[in-house]
Formats: sequence, structure tokens, C-alpha cells
Amino acid sequence: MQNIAIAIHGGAGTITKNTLTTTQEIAFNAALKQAVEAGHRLLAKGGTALDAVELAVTILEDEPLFNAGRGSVFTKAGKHEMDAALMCGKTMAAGAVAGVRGIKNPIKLTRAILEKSDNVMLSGYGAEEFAREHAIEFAPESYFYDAYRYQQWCEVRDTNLFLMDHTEQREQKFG
Amino acid sequence: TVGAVAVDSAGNVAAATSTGGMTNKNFNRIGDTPIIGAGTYANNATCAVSCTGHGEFFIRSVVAYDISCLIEYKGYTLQEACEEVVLNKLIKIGGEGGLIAVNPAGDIALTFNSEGMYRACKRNDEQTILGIYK
Repeated sequence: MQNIAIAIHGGAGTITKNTLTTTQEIAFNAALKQAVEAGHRLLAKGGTALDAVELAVTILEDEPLFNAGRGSVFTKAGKHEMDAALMCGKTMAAGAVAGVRGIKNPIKLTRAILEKSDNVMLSGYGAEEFAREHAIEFAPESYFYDAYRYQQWCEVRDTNLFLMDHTEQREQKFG
Repeated sequence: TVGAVAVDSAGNVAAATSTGGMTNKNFNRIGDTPIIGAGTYANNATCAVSCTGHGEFFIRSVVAYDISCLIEYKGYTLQEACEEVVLNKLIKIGGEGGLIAVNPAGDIALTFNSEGMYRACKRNDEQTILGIYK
């Protein structure tokens, strides 16, 4: 019998027992569990791997805890710019976007590019125009605002530093 | 960054990755996520991979495709290929991060060289596995 399997990630970095409270740890685990089990349920019902990864990533994009979609970090200009990609191992078809703003779920835009475009990768305004033509949902800037992300940005916005996902802001970086 | 890889009941694999980039990034910087072969790759002949970490290093090392190549050309297992790239090649150039990968047989690899990676997986009717720290 063919095995079905799914794995997800929510970013990497300097994540230690000291950087997370018990409450935060519970919240992260709950969000991960929800996404992986939703994808697995879809696979168990005979759904495709492409649908399962799109669903799992959509759930993670909707969760402000992670740096994607709603939880996207702030750029130097105080905006949110998102990148995403999707690839099917059966057909080798792929869709990708770079530097898009205001797209609620960039992963859904990659699916539209994969299925409805002759291109693989679109960027910026052009990608947003393609999204409008294919009824991909947009969200206002307020949707992407998160107080914790804003605080992270405030600490470095007057410098040339940039921070990775979940990177502990160690003092020596700001000396 | 978030990502997912899966294999379905027909043995087809797929990969997806999405990110908000890096805090305070400038000049329309993009990372490895949307670059097919660097941060995201899927091929039924080998595996599906989604990466997370310091994107510039993942781009230079063409990480996701590199793992596929080690399986295809060198006969590595999924785990061996992921460890070779993340724990050996990337570390040598200072690239911090990790990846998730799955192959058509349903094997899963969750490999990272940073202090932690938010991750989860589930295979068949087995229990859901969750992890944060090393």
C-alpha cells in the first residue's frame, strides 16, 4: 500500500527553551498541529499532494505567529513584501511570486500561476495584476499588522541590519 | 517562512513555501523561497523539499535541487542527502536554517542546523510529531 505523508515547517532560527514562554510554546504547537493534520486529512481522503501542501501553507499563512501571509515581517519601508512558491512533483509544473504586497494568501497566487499561466515566476506589481485578473483575495495593510512584528522592526529600522525568522535580537548586533 | 511537503496515495509529491522575508529588508530583496530549486523543489523521481533560513546561502547552494541531485545521481537516501547539504555543505559556508523533505515512498526528513525549527509531520495513521527545539 502506498504511504501518505506530510511535513510542515514554520521557520528556523535561534529558538531555545529560553526564548519561548510556555504559553507561546503551546500556541506554536497548536498551530503546527492544526496545519499538518488538516493536510493529512485531505491526503487520507484521497486528495492530491499539491492540494495538501497548499492547504497546510494557507493555514500557516493565516496564523500571525509565523512569518508569512498575515504574520509577515516589516520591510525597511515599513511595508510587507511576500514571496511564495509551489511545485508539483508529478508534472514538474511550478508557480512562484516575489515581492508581492496585499495578497492575503500568496500560496494561492502561486497555484493560479502554476495552473493558469505559461510563466513560472511573477514579481511585484505584475504579479498583483495577475492576482486581480484571477480573483485572488487581497487584504488591507491593517490585516498584516502585528504588534510584536512592529516592535521587532522598530528596534532595527534605523540601522542597516535585517533579521531572520525567529532570530533572537542579541545585544552585540546593536552595539 | 512556512512550508509543506507531501506525498499522496498515488505516490505523487509536492512542495510549497511562503514567506514575509526578513525584518527590515530593503531594495526589494528576495530570498530562496520563490526560487525553484533553491528553496522549493518537487520531483516524483526523487523528493519534495521546502527550505527555511538565511536565503542568500540557500540560493548560492541551490539547496533543494542539490538534495534531489544527491538522491538521483549519487544514490543517497533522503535522510543522507538532507544531512549532507544542511549539516555539512551549508554549515561550511555559514548558512543557517533547515528544511523539510519527503520522498514518494513516504520517508520524511526534518533537518536543520539552527538552534530550532518549528516543524510537524504525520505519516499514515501514525501519531502526529511536533517539534520546536534541537
